[in-house]
Amino acid sequence: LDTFDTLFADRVIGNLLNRVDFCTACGSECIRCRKVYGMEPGTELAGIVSLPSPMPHLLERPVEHVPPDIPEHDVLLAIAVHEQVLLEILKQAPSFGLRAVVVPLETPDWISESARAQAHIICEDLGIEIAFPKPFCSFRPPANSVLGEFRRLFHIGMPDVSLEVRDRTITSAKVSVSAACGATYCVARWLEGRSLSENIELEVISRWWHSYPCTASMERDPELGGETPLHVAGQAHLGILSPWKSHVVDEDPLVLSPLGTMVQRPIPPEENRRNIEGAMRAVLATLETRGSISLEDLRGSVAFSPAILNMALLTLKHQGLTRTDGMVISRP
Amino acid sequence: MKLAILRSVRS
Repeated sequence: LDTFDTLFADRVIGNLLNRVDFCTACGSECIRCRKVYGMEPGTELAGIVSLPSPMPHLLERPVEHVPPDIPEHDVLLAIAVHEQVLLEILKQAPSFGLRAVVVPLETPDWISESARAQAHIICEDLGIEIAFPKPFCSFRPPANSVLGEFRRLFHIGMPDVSLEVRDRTITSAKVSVSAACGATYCVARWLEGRSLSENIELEVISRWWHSYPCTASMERDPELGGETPLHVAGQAHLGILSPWKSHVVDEDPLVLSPLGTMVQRPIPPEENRRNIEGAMRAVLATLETRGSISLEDLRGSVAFSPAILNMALLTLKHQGLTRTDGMVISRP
Repeated sequence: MKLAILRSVRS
């Protein structure tokens, strides 16, 4: 049986419907910042169609699992659903009037590579636009596409916040597009009144985006250049400042080293602790299954840099959670 | 523009 994430969809729906009690991030400091926002005229949530979780990994007749109550719609947002059922629904798309599909991937394994390829083929044949943003807040389709219209009208996708700045102070931060979970409203609210001269990247954006909290995966993904969806989501929010602080978003992963070679950009210091903790968990999980492991094998089996892995191993040893015997790591 | 959301719910 496969289980499917049910929480992210709840957050997206809560954000879209802008329920009064939906966001609780600011606690007692809530100023109902979301009350000035709402759905655009001409937009409508035609329906929420639910599939059960868990479901068998392999369905013999996926078509029998297509819910009978799918309403007519222009855009389908498929959040963490069984990929075989999704493919069946895409095949039936013309009967719903479907023009575009968004399949957000907050975690890389929400859909397999083969299902993604099949979905592309089905949609291409039917003339339907499809996107697999990973994570959802990296979703920025061309403005003149159906998907672009969807992002603009429903205000979800890669964050877009209009800042009004006077004397380097942000006097207003209006959200045009929010992360689908709604985090951007919270970030924008706390940007108002702050000075561009302060470290608002860390003190406002990272802080509030993180504590909202962002639920994108912390799994490193080769498709993201070895970054995690969580990191990409953070960068998308830092991009809010890019018209004002052009150095903020630097997407080039390679930098020139003092030795004249191109090397991976170093990880920002504030991420180190999080990465070390992630590496510690990975090491403990590995030892859970195999008792002991050589340093060489460990390096091959977990996707962390040698420096992060070494820090994790030192910390684990210091805490008495592992034992090292030469180059072999084991449980005490 | 009409949007439909497909999601999973714990059964």
